[in-house]
Amino acid sequence: HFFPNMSSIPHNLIPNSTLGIWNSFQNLTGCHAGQKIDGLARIKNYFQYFGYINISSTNFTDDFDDALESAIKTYQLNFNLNATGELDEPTMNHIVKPRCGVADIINGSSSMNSGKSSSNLIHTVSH
Amino acid sequence: YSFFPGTPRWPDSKRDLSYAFQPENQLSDTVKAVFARAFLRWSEVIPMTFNETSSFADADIKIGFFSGDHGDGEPFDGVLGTLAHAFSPPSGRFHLDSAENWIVAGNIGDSTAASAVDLESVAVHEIGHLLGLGHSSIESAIMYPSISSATRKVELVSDDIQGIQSLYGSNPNYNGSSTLTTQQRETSGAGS
Repeated sequence: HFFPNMSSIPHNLIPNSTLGIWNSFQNLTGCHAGQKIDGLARIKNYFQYFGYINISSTNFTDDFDDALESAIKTYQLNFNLNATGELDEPTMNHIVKPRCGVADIINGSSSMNSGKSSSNLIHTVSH
Repeated sequence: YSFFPGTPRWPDSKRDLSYAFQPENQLSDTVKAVFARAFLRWSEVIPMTFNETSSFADADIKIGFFSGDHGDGEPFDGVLGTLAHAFSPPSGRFHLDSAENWIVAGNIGDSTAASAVDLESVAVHEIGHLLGLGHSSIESAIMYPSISSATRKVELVSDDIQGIQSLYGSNPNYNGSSTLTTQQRETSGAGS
């Protein structure tokens, strides 16, 4: 669908406000380590897709576990957010933004802010 | 800035790259012109050129719009979410999600259509990947991974330029003054 500008888009082609496939993640705002919440498995898939969870699983649980907390902290570092390790509001607002499909961390390494392999970060967090 | 693992780049023998569009997409000249502008932004700063060719099979860079699973193991996901992806050198594969509402005239206009995405902004970013750049944590950089819908961001900043010039050197005609540095952009409030 190509349009010269926004106002040329027919209204029947405009989804509800900012509807995007990741907007359902907003329901997870405030989740933190130790919780078990429906939908956390999907956000683990999100983090895995972009290289933040270096586990070759396709069947994640809804547990807010160490791997997820580590992934969130690395993501927060890369996007200049406070590294709380929680799905706080600023982090969720960032996660739902449309983005490039290329992973931020490839083969466990990244030169973004986190600047270290995801496996190293897990090690650091566990200490 | 960052690079892909192993710092892949186009070989020295490849400084004049050709690009072609997936024939089935039947893109208009207006849409093709968006990509030409995007390529030009990179060729202004490095000693490389990009020219369209009608031979899709022989092109160095192959551009196509696809929906869902399109055979590369990286399926698109519909409106918003992931917008596009491109592969590191010398793959040349550049794929965009056909489900998006792409704005092509470089004029965002009003913001009633929050799901619309500026095509040139995404194209400039993905060409960075085609040339060997990874993602940057600097929000004003073209190579920052995310972009808000209804946003136009097409100018390379110093982070992008330093990254790409470390791979290919500087265009002899680049005087370094035509593009705002990150600091200038943040100070002036211009840009994205």
